[in-house]
Amino acid sequence: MISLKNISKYYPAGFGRVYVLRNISLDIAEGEFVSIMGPSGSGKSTLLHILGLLEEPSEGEYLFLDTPVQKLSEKRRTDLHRNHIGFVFQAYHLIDELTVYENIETPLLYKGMSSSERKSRVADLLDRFNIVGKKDLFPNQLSGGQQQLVGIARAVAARPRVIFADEPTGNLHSDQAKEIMELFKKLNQEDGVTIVQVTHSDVNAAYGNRILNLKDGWLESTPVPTL
Amino acid sequence: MISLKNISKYYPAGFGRVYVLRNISLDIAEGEFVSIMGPSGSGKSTLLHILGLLEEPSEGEYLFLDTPVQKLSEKRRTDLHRNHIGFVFQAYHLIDELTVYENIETPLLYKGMSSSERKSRVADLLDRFNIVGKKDLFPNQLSGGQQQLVGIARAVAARPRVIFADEPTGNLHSDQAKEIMELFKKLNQEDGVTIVQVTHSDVNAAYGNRILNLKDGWLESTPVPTL
Ligand SMILES: Nc1ncnc2c1ncn2[C@@H]1O[C@H](COP(=O)(O)OP(=O)(O)OP(=O)(O)O)[C@@H](O)[C@H]1O
Ligand SMILES: Nc1ncnc2c1ncn2[C@@H]1O[C@H](COP(=O)(O)OP(=O)(O)OP(=O)(O)O)[C@@H](O)[C@H]1O
Ligand SMILES: [Mg+2]
Ligand SMILES: [Mg+2]
Repeated sequence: MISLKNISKYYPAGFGRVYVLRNISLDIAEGEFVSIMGPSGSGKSTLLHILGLLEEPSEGEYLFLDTPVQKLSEKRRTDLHRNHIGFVFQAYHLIDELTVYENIETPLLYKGMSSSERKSRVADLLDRFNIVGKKDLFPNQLSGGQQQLVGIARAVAARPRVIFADEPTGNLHSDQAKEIMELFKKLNQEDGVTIVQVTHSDVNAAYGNRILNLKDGWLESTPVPTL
Repeated sequence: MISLKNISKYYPAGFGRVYVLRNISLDIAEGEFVSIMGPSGSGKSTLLHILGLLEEPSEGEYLFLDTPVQKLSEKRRTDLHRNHIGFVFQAYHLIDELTVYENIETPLLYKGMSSSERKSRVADLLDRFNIVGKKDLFPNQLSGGQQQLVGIARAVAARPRVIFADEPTGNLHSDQAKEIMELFKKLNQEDGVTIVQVTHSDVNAAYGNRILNLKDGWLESTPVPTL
């Protein structure tokens, strides 16, 4: 379903380059639940953005659902992202000018749903995440954890085939973090959703079937240790 | 050193009010290391902002270093904040238009230091946090954890008497989180710095001498359990 071949990402620095990802090759099959771990600055968010069609690599090939992504126009890449992908950002990236309700509804606007279908889906998510009372507030009126929950609700709203989640529980208490991981597990096991999460937590990583370790932009893969 | 009496914070909602903090009274002595814990939305960041002189309560009194804060002008409150307080924000709040070096240097500009003294202090912090290579980059070119480290470096730069830290390790790997907590412990035990941290982590809370639990804006206090 997802296949990276010799992917590199670098930025200009002085007269040379600083490499953020180096020669990354990996395959993710449909239905997998993969965790990406590694120190700060090791390239996890960069890798997730490339996988989620939000950023282009400097070199290498990316096959997403058998489509060679690097040959696509930006418009085609954006369509693919909107049709198949839910993305939870490390810094939430909610739209400040939209309410909580409107932020969660945004991905549904591309799905050809009726207005009442959208309304019912958003209401269901607000209820499940326990934030009904916040639906008319704006992101800057929410706590850090509440913003994180809205980001997750938005990512799962359109029932995407793949969810990319960048440290989805960093600002949550352990009970709430557990609820989010149980939701991901349910989506993966009951609905066959492919999940790729970046996490610093061994507890969260244990929910997946595989761990990819990044270090200075290099990749190593290990099966999930039994805790 | 810090004394809150009957502090409440609310926002207008419809025809009524939504209470974020309810009737909070607490004292923090100089040299304490206090952790504030509680679920998402329980008012922790709000309480920390009031303690850090960044927000005003709706009701109640706040004595900071024997000064009744609610009687002060905004300018006086800002001076107090700049002279005595280091604040680590939950969402970092780095200045996008300034480099990493300039962000860390900002609090030193109010301290009447010579340019070479500032240069030496910033160099020392960049080195200690292992981010020398990033000093000329802008915040949007850093990883989430790197931004968090710059926020912490900025908060400790001017050697403040009190540090307020809002979930300072949420985006860090456990080794780096430990380094930050060891730094706080050192500042507290060797330099007598008062530390008030908001944290979701029991491991981090164990570094302090006292835990304050917030729930729906109400406060309860417990000594630190031995783990
Ligand atoms: N301008 C505002 N208008 C309405 N409600 C607000 C406003 N600002 C904050 N709130 C509410 O105050 C409550 C407490 O927020 P706060 O950020 O203090 O929580 P917190 O305990 O730090 O949570 P977290 O652990 O998620 O960071 C939240 O329910 C939030 O929605
Ligand atoms: N525009 C840029 N110019 C230069 N360097 C950049 C740029 N964008 C990102 N980087 C660098 O890429 C590296 C990897 O960043 P990335 O955000 O992928 O790390 P990460 O593994 O997600 O870290 P964290 O765990 O802290 O979130 C960092 O060292 C960062 O400074
Ligand atoms: Mg990251
Ligand atoms: Mg908070």
